[in-house]
Amino acid sequence: SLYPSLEDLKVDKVIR
Amino acid sequence: KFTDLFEKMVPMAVQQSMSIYSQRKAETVNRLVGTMRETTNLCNGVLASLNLPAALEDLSGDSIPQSIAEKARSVVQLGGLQSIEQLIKDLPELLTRNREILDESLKMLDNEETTDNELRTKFNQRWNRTPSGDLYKPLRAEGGNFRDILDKAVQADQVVRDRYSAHGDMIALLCRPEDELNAAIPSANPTKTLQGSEVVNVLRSLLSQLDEMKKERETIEGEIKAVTFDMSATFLMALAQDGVLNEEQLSLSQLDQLYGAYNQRVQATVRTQEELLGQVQTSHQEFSSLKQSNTEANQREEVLKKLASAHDSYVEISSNLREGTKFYNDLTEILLKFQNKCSDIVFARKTEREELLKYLQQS
Repeated sequence: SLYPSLEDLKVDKVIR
Repeated sequence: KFTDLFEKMVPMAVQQSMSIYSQRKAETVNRLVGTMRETTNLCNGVLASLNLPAALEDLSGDSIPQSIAEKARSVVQLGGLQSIEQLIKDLPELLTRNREILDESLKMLDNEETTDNELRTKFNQRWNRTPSGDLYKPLRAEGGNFRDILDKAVQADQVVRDRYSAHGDMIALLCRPEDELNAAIPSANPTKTLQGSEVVNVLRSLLSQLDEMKKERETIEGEIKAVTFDMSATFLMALAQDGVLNEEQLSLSQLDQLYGAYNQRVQATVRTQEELLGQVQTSHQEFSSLKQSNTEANQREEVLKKLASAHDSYVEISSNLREGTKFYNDLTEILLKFQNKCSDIVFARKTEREELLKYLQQS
């Protein structure tokens, strides 16, 4: 696809 | 009518595994669908460069070949030039909106850090809290990642604009009324009666097989996108039985079960295309040698080729613009979450700062 993937940004990371 | 609010609650390990699984799944779907779309684009490009199917329909040499007329109608139906021009015009605003959210977020961190440093200079070691600069490192790293992503998006926008400027005129021509379109296509004296020749029938059969193949890809894409599977049970069971959760192994084996067959079908359709296009190239050479080639016929063929590829570019540009618009809107949501994270931590630091300040001024 032309635009960068946002998939890994949608993974909600827990802030320690 | 009691509904247990905690019904869907799962251990953190399961919740995070579900997130990663859905990311793996999205990547699998995008790869399979992307492969088919790229392969179809390649097929359309080759056919357009051979002026197929138009060359087989172009008997009278002065009316619009049926496939070109159909392509013109479909571009007009899809919104014609205006619809892509509007989307292209919107891109800069979408980009700016995202940049502003990101810049504001990072500015919040900078401002708070400046104040923190000033007070540290003023109170020296009595200002004993962790420096804001250290605390904000992860958020700034995340901000840097967003900046890279936006820079890549700007390049993608440029690719779309270049494609549009390369094909805009021909797309505009496709959108003209039929008589103007026809007038714009150089006419050539009628093609020698090639109708009966075997090579025309072979080419027609190959083209219809290619059409069948492309339709089948749409079906496969629909099926792939319809696949759903709830991994929570699997993850919960694994965690319960072994006390540990090997997300990667569980996800990959499940994804293979769900998409392995589709992967085969995608590879098969790619191979089918290679075979069919090989035969098309050979038959087309024979077809061209039979056909009379003079300047008028060649000029006409060049314009028909451009019109066919203008349609394909229109379809591709539209898809790029839909993808871009979705990308920017999805990114805005993610950046708003990032902005909240920044404002939360800055708010906490300010509160803490004021308490420390009060304490120091009193003592």
